[in-house]
Amino acid sequence: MFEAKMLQSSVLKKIIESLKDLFSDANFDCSSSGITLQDMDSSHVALCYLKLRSDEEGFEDYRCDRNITLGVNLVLMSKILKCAGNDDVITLRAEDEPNILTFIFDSKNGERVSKYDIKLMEIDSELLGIPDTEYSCVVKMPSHEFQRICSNLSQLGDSVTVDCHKEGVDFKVAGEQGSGAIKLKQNTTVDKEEDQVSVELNEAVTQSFALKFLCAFTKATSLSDTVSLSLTQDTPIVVEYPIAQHGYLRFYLAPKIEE
Amino acid sequence: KGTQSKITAFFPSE
Repeated sequence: MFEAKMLQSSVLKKIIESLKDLFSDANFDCSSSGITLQDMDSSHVALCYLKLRSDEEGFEDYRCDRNITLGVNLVLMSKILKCAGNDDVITLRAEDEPNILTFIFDSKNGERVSKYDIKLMEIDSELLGIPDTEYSCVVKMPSHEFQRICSNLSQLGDSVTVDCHKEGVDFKVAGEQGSGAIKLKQNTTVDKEEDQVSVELNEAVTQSFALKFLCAFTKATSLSDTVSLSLTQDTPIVVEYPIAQHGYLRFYLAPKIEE
Repeated sequence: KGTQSKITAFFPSE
C-alpha cells in the first residue's frame, strides 16, 4: 500500500503545472524515502528531476510498503488537481501492484471530501544516471528575476548566452533583428535572503542555452522565491527550485555547443 | 548559435 498525505495541494498543483507541457507522461517512483520523478522531454534535450522526501514536514502521513512506479499522464493529472481547492489536504493512494491512482481532496473545514481515480500507464522511459558533481559556478537569484530575464530575452532570439564571472552574471541574446544583454551584479547585502543575487565561482563559464526550454522551466517560479543555476563549461545547466517542506524540482538542459 | 546537444550525451543510461 502507498499512501501520501500532503498538507498543501497547491504544491502538487504547481509542480504538475510546471511539468505538463514539456513532460507529458511520467513515472512517479515511490519508496519509503519519498517520491521521485525523472523524465526527459520528447527531443531528449531537457530532463526534470523531482524529489519529495517522506520525512519532510510537507507530508502529514506517508506510507510506502514496497517500491512502486506510478505511470501517469501529467495533463490528466493536472485536470484532476484543478478539482482540488488550494488549501485542500490531498492524499495519494495506490495498491502494491497498482492499476489505479486515487486522489482524495479534503477541504480545510472538513465539509467536503472528493475522490478521483485515474488509470495508470505503462511508461517505458529511459532512466539516466545524473552524476553528483561540483559545478564551476552556482548562481542564486530571486526566481521571478530569472523568469523575467528569460521572458525578456526570448523576445529577441532563440538562445541565451550565460556568462558567469566574479562580478556577477550576464545574460545575452543576439537575434536577427536585434540583441539584448542583462547584467546581474552579485548583491548579498540586501535584507531579505530571497532577494539576493549570489555567485559562487570556481571557474568562469560562458555557455549558450535554448531559451524555449529555460522559459518552460520558469513555469515552476511560483514553487519557490529563489532559483539556483549551476553551470560547468560544456555540460548541462541545472535550474533548481527548492520546494519548502518537501524537497526540490530540478531541470537539466543540454547546452548549445559551438561548431 | 551553436548546435543543440542532447542530454543523453552527458548522462549515462542506467
